[in-house]
Amino acid sequence: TAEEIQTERVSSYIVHVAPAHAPRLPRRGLLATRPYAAFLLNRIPLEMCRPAPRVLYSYGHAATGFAARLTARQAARLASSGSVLAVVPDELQELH
Amino acid sequence: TTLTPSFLRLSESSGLLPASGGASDVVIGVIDTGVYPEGRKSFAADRSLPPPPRRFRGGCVSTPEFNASAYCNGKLVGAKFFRKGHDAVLRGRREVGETESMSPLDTEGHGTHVASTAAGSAVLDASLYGYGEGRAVGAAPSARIAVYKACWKGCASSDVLAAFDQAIADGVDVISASLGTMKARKFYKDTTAVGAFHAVSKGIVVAVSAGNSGPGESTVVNVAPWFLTVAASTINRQFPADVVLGNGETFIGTSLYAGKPLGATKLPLVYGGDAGSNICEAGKLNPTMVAGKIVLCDPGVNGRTEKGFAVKLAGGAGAVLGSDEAQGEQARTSAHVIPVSAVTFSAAEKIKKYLRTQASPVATMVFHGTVVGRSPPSPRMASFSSRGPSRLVPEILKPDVTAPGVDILAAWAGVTSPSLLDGDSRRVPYNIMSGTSISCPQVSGIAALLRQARPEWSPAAIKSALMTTAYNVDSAGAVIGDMSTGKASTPFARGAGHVDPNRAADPGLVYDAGTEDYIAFLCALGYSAEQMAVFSPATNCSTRAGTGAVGDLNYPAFSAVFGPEKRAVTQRRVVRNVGGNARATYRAKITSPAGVHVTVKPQKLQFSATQGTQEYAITFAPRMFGNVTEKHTFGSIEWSDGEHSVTSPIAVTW
Repeated sequence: TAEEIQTERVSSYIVHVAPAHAPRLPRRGLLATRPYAAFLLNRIPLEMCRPAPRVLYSYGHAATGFAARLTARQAARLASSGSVLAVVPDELQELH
Repeated sequence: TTLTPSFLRLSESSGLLPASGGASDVVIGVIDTGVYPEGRKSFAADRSLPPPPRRFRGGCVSTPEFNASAYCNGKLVGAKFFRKGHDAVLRGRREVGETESMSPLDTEGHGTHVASTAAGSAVLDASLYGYGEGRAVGAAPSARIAVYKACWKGCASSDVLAAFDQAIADGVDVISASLGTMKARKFYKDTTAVGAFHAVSKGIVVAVSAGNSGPGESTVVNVAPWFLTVAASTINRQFPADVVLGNGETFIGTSLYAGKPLGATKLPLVYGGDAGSNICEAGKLNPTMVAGKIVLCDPGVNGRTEKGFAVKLAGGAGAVLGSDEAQGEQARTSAHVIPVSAVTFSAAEKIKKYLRTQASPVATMVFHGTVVGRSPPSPRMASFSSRGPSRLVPEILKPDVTAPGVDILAAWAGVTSPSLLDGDSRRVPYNIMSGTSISCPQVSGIAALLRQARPEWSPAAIKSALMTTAYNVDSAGAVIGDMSTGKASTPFARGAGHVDPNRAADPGLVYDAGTEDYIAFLCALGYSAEQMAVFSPATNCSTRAGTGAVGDLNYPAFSAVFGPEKRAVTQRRVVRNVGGNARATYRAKITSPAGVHVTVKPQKLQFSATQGTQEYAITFAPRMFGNVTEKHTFGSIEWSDGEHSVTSPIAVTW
């Protein structure tokens, strides 16, 4: 159905995580995607993990959280998690 | 940047520039389309430059297309790129462009222009085909540049946030971001505002562009109070190109056309709308009607240089480009590939009238090159510069300041033409551009100078100094004009006024603010615990003491909003004496907005060695009698000790 297509559509999101629940990032910082990949696996049930979410960046200085490719359903699930503060759809900004 | 340093009164012999050593100990992080350093002397390290600051931990990444060891030096100290978000957002909708480079290399031109505007090294004999010729130098000539490429065809928010994250980790001192969303977002959903909040909390100044969506009301973006939001205005330089009609009427347009000039013999003039396309779209102009003629084109839809190119493809000899009515007295300058002059809306209307009333209309164009002078007065607010009030938080007056952002020459990438047209094979080391993108890095550079000259100042103190010392009159002594109306501009266009770097070095008083103040401000906005946690995890607004009204943020400008009940609004401020004399007395001088009675308590602030800060309250009360028909009225408050003038704009929304 159209609704199913919508909820399974993969987009990029920025996920703000409560610092108390944020994994410790190694020195590679932004590029260290593994800690938040594990974070995702703990919060998205296995049956919802297709297509597999993919962490793009791990933020430790400008924000606490990560950017990831998620389905709308996965994003909604994350947003309802107590350790997640906000899930913001990625968007294109323009040069001025 | 061949004229802006003198327009900004930046001198190598006195004032802020020598006092700051050109900001040699400051690193400016530029979040943009990357940098094109090859053959661009703006990114060469002067031998006299000391080693970069040791606290800077960044560096340059090397790729097959970006040779870090060749390009990076004591001037260009950082170059990194972020693209994962761009690809994720556009997956399936766009192929990676042939000319794009998976590296910090700038294949657009914008980032190179911005970076060299902020902190380019001095280069002699810079020009665009002779236009704007002179010694090009960035606002902070000795500051270091660290480039964070987050913009490709658009800038994905996740890439921009990654750039902020990396810039903070690397230890930059100033961040310059000439980008934004189309509309202002709530701060917890605005990733640039979130990234900037954390940067400012770490002492980094973040300068951003106000946007190019003017002159409409409430078009300003990047409105968070921790941003230094920059509008755009003109300098004392034009590139005039006259359109001379067969009846002798002459209209002064603008152009950067650099080819063979048209002769004195007038050519047939035709309206694009009568030849297949009023907006002069490629392939839609009838060559038999256009060949050898000058074509008048309407604005909009396609780019300005595309219109000229379309006329060229159809065999036309030249084009006259009209402007939008909203742009008023402004026509936009571009590096056209054929003889083209851009004229104002009213001029285009008169040319159309001439076309309609003549059996054989003819015209020619005369290109005057670069003209520097006092007429028209400068600065004037660019029509395109986005305007306040802030739709999101009308109590915070935005934009903050204005700076040169019209027809500015700076370095350009070697893989793109000055017209940005694929069909234009010209390659140039410098280009002339306009936008708040261009004014933003000027202010980033000035902030870098202040950062070094006044190392103890916070980002908010630097912003305050720039705002309270800004000037509001043009070279003719009138209030800075607005090109969209031809009348005086308002603080919703120019903010606190035009930056005056030398005066900013000695503002007398500053309105300081830190992380705690911004948290109180966010609490006053009514943010939930989760929304607050994006900024500050431990904050519980409901149990927090001292959270006042939104307008109580210690901001160097005032914006009062009268509700339907028209109650008086009181706002509180704290000022710190940063003048040379610890014992100082400042007195208030008010210019009340129309229909408003403004009172200040106390009216005199006395500072001493033990009392370096003072508080005051300012009340805006609607007058009981009198009729205000405007939606907004404006005034100012000036504190002066006889030596310093600490001025803040006042905006009232009825």
